[in-house]
Amino acid sequence: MNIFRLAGDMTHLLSIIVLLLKIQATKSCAGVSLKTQELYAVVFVTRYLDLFYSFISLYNTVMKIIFLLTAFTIIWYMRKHKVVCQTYDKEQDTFRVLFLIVPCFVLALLVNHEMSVTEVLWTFSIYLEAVAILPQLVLLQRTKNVDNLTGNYIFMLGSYRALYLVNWVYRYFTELGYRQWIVWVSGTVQTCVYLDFFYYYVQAWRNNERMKLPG
Amino acid sequence: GAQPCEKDEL
Repeated sequence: MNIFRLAGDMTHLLSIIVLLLKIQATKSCAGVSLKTQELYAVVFVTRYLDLFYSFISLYNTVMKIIFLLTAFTIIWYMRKHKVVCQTYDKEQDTFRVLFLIVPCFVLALLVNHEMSVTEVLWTFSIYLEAVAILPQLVLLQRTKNVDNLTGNYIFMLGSYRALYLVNWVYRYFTELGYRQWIVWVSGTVQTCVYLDFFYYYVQAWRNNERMKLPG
Repeated sequence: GAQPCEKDEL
């Protein structure tokens, strides 16, 4: 494992911790999209089915379990915690997730490495992850003012993807015969989804002010 | 051809 991959994973983990801490400390999930969090849970469940039949490393297994547990913890807070769930912007978080899930599933059936249940579900999880942030970005656009923690959460999620891109370039030049087109193309799309957000995030940071999205 | 490579990334 190279340094870019490790940095990517750690940024991903940190983004989730930041979100969980925000929810726990402020007892509020205002500005957080439950749809996006549920999509991530679907992504992790369909991708990490290999926990049952393949072992790569202790690091790999532990990280997968952490991602699964934290995803369901966040959903639990937003749906069941009696204080936190009242702060959820249900009326604003109206993205139709089936418009993401169905096309990703069809694409996974058409473009995959192998026509098996686990391989198609794994491919589906790769496609779905690329667009899972969209409900969150739409919610952000609607509520306009972005609180610092939510902004940092999304910024770290985007950074994690950017670090994975660098990791793939590094692996391409250092590992003989290493290529994974499905992951590369989806990952590039996923990183591009964040570009607009990055622009406004960096602008707010440079001007030392609270982040605002244009109407 | 398309070979499923080892899924060592998260």
